[in-house]
Amino acid sequence: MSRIVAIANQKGGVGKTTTAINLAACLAAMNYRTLLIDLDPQGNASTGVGWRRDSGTPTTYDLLGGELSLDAAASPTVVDLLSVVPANTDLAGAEVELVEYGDGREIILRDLLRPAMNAWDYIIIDCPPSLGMLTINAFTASDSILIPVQAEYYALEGLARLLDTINLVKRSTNRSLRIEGLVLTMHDARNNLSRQVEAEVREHFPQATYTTVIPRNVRLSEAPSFGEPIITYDVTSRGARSYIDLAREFVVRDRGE
Amino acid sequence: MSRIVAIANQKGGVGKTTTAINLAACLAAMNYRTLLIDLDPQGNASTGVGWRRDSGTPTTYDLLGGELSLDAAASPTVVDLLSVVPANTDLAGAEVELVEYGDGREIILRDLLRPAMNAWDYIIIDCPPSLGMLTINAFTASDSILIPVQAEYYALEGLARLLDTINLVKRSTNRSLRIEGLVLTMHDARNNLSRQVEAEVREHFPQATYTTVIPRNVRLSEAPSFGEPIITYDVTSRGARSYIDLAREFVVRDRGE
Ligand SMILES: Nc1ncnc2c1ncn2[C@@H]1O[C@H](COP(=O)(O)OP(=O)(O)OP(=O)(O)O)[C@@H](O)[C@H]1O
Ligand SMILES: Nc1ncnc2c1ncn2[C@@H]1O[C@H](COP(=O)(O)OP(=O)(O)OP(=O)(O)O)[C@@H](O)[C@H]1O
Ligand SMILES: [Mg+2]
Ligand SMILES: [Mg+2]
Repeated sequence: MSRIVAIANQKGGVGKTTTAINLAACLAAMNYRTLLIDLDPQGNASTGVGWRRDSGTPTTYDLLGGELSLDAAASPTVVDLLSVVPANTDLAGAEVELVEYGDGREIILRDLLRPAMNAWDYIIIDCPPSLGMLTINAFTASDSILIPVQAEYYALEGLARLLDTINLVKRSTNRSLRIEGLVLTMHDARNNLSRQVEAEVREHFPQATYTTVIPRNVRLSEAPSFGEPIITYDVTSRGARSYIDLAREFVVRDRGE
Repeated sequence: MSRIVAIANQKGGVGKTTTAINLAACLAAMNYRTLLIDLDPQGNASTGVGWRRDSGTPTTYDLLGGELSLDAAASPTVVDLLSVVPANTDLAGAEVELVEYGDGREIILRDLLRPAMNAWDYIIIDCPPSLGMLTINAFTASDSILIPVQAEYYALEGLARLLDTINLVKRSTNRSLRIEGLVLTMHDARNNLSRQVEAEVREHFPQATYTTVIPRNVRLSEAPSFGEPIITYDVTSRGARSYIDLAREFVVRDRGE
């Protein structure tokens, strides 16, 4: 009963990487075998779980090249049961190469993940801030998409386009694709704008919007500089508690447990 | 003495659009004829100066198509002396079309701006969160690049790759390209991480880092929902004062006045 979930939103800086890392780490802590795939040439998810660029281990670019199995591309992390397929700047080349590839360019990642996915309970894919070929590959490969929505005005603007793109993929290369849910991030309960954005998102997406809200919490932005997810960096923080709640809600919505 | 300046950083959510809008608006308020070009398919800079998608006026996609002069593509905004070439989701198609265009794909925007730039004192280009063909076109067309750096750990990670890309363009399609400067954004003086990132940026780029620092200020994130830059939304706010200081420092660095 493996599941592949993409964390995506073309708006920049909304908490995709922070959600991908911490959801994946919490799922591993709940004893689910979890693989985090960094599909962003920025490589933030990779450094956020302690991967070092000079380690020489395989990357997502190597995986997309087709010479490596998923198992061979995965590296261990600081968290038991959490592995990562890391990214570096080579991956930026893949975006252009994928566009020039022509027919079948959308299904490359899917064909690499599907045969090997049963080694994990969850595969979490961190997407770059765009709707280009890397993100389209993630949508085609995934069972569902989790959408972080920053509690800010601009974050609302892009949702319609994101949903259109998801529907496009659903009609063409991935009929069973669905929306895992929307998660409000960097929420500040004292701030009017935050409350307004939350109200608007819950009104438009009453079922899909997660009950769990991720608050703005400085410990979440400190953790990556130590190469650690929040549950190993500071498990007592509000940031850690909110991602533990998120992982629990995610599993209940997914498995009904 | 017209100047074309790109506001760029592939890291998402670092304050590119907020800086592009408010620097451009402040330059217009200082009596410089200013054109804001939205080169991001998200279109945040366009809505941030009050442009409405249903207005039917020309967009950046129309400009890139070559059938419109720069003058014809520019629309007035809520601020005197500030015009905008707005973007909508059509522009997302341009990224793929530019890649497939082949030879000369990097100089399309430059060849559209250069002959017409003298109608403005400053042209400010808001870039998307990527180093793809739209951003490369902006680098090739610009005199200089202003780099917003969010006072967060991940924002430091991407700087090396951004500077490499700038140098690549400088060696190939735009020999006179230079770095206008680095501007710290969303800075919170009470927060250790903010102070550490600032110290690190000033150490690595002592000359290029602007003295003016943009503080985190909720009024800046409220203004776009009213379609206004900060100087018309709330000129008394810390956000407005910091962007007025930024515009003043920008002009002094650029013109020595
Ligand atoms: N809940 C939070 N509280 C405080 N800071 C946060 C929170 N979530 C994320 N951050 C910080 O905000 C910044 C943006 O978050 P992040 O990098 O995860 O977003 P992203 O959507 O992955 O960005 P990109 O679009 O560049 O991929 C980072 O510096 C991160 O550490
Ligand atoms: N100094 C500030 N204080 C508070 N909020 C800010 C500040 N600057 C920007 N913001 C808010 O932070 C969010 C990110 O800023 P902005 O959209 O300008 O970044 P960007 O780099 O253009 O993002 P993208 O990578 O998606 O283009 C927006 O919601 C914006 O309103
Ligand atoms: Mg990210
Ligand atoms: Mg922007």
